Amino acid sequence: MFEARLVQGSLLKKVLDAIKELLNEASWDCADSGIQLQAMDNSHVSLVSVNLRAEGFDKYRCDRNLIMGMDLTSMSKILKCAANDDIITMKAQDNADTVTFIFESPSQEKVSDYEMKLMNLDQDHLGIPETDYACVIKLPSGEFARICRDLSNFGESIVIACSKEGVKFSAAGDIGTGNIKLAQTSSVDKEEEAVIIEMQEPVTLTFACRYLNMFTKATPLSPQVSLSMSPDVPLVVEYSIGDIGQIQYFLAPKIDD
Amino acid sequence: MVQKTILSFFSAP
Repeated sequence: MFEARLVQGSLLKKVLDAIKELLNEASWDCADSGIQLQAMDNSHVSLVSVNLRAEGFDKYRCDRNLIMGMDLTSMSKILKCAANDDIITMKAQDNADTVTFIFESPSQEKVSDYEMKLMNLDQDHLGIPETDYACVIKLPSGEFARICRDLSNFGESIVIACSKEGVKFSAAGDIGTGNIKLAQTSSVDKEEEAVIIEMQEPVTLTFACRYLNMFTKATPLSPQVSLSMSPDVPLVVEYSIGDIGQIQYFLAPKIDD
Repeated sequence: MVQKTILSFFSAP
């Protein structure tokens, strides 16, 4: 028996909004420790990893490890039926071929349940090497979304250059060029408004705008985002999911011929 | 520039 109840059901709705453009289908791996999802987009350019800790749920029970392959478009349609303040419960029997979503209004006066068919998916997880990143940039997630959106007007790629002076995002194309520089903030009233740069060595890498823009669909999950870069390895874009976990997007760089 | 894939960095099990 698997059962996970989340009073802050809107978090699950936001997680789906953050992955459904990138992934058509994916497996949710349920274990005693929590729920994980790892999947690549169709082009194998990016990889999404979602981790929801068991302790983050208001009720969590997983008697046996369970892999729930889901069509994410269908899952998203079902979660759209939940109100933002609904309590969401996911339930499945051991070896079941369906999962049930239960939505309770905060007053408990309305309870809906939706059953969805599960799919058998290949679920080979990739090994992600432990990496000490040369640069870790923390910035407001809304600012990052704005930068990606604005620079997408100029070209298909964004160059991210991190040095001790700060971080520079650049794009170039037919209409011209755009550069956005962010310096580390010296003092801020709110922690989530800060730009913090931890740098061991300067790094410059180029990434596809299309993917960065899809990652920013996670913006409603967290006021801050972190970008981790090292030379010639995938960028990691990470958002926390409330207090219950995090979503990480890995994006392979573009490299000179 | 060439778009690399994730599979050139992360290994399958």
